[in-house]
Amino acid sequence: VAIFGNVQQKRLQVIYDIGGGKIGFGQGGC
Amino acid sequence: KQTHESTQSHRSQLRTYTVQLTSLLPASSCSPSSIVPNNEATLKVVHKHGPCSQLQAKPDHAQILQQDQTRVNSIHSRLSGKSVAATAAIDDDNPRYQEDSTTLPAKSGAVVSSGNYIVTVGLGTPKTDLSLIFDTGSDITWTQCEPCAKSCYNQKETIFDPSKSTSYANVSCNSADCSQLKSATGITPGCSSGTSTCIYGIQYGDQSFSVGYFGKERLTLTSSAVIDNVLFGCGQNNQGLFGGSAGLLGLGRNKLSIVEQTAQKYNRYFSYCLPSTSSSTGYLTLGNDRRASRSVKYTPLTTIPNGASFYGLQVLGISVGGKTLSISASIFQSAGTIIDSGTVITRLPPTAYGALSSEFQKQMSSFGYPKASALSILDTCYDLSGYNSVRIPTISFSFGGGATVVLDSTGVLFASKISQVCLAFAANGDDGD
Repeated sequence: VAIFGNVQQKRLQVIYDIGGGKIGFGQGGC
Repeated sequence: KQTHESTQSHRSQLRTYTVQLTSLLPASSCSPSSIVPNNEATLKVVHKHGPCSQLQAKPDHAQILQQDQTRVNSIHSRLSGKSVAATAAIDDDNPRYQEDSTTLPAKSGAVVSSGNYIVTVGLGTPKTDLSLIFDTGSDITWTQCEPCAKSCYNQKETIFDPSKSTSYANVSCNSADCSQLKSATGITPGCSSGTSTCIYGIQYGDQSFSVGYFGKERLTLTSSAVIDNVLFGCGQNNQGLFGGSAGLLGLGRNKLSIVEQTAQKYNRYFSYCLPSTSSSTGYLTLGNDRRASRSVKYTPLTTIPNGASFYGLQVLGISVGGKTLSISASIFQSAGTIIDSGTVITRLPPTAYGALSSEFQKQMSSFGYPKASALSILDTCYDLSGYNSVRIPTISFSFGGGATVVLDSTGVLFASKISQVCLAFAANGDDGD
């Protein structure tokens, strides 16, 4: 598989809404 | 703040970030982020080896990348379903523990624990504060436990002692919780002959492992977020490269992960933000984050064959400097993609990486930046000596469901030093990986 790693996730707000079946990305999260 | 800020511009029709070079290297002191979610179950996230962490071991950049490749190999091995049996006991020399062993596959269902980010939680009553690697790519939460019957590696904090906690309980061998370990770890649990206590074992792809008693304990995330009867591994035989942390916090999709164990309270919902540098802080929040803004873009969560514990994503395309790369959608679809907090560098199918690297080099060349030698798995590197700030192309990912995410500028480059700043992406061995 391809892997979206943690360097690329920096400063993104990454949301795991497993019940809702979705993953969210918000910019400038921290 | 100005040092860590970057801005996008649209000069010359190419979309670029302007990056202050000092922001690529860690500062010597910790600067906590002022952005904290409005949620009672929020933990501070820090880089394991930066000034915001109290842990000691500090691998160099090449070692970090080497460990990262081992983790990726481990993920690929896990998805291929291959394993080899081996055995580790809690204590070979002590008759009391001789039967307290469990079989460990040399290539188990677990991935390497080299993840870079840690959170501090409280375990037991009264609580012991423990810094755990937080990992969306594995399921079991474990920590080293006294009396360390066989072996404990050096950790910064006091090792958890269940005999001093009034809320600790062993899990029995014939319980459903014990049986569940097989799917979470890939290893059949053992049973302590004297006490009928369930014995877990987990071994990672770099041969690191933890074996011990499977127990239940009170987990304190914050003073107002306390969870009772959390199932965890109380490790009596622990060896490996855990960097001085006290163990692992498993946030995968198995029933034994913290996400599933807290499903009633937090509704299988969590979020995090990884800090831009190792000298700043981020957060991990369990439960709904009321700070989540309308600008959040959502993509469907998918499942990978043979990888039910992983969080799958559908990548559709990549843009560099606003230019969409010509990559067939089938390249991404054939192998699939996961998102993982424990893998450092994003791995792409070779065809996709080739297109990304080529376009990035073309645009960097147009800005006149000189190339530098490769750094381990990173082959697109630049010597930026003499610059205070540089323009680099923006990189954005298009995901299924119409979500397009522009990466932060700190998510594009990996710097060992200013004379060797590299594109922070690497290729898998094969488009089918």
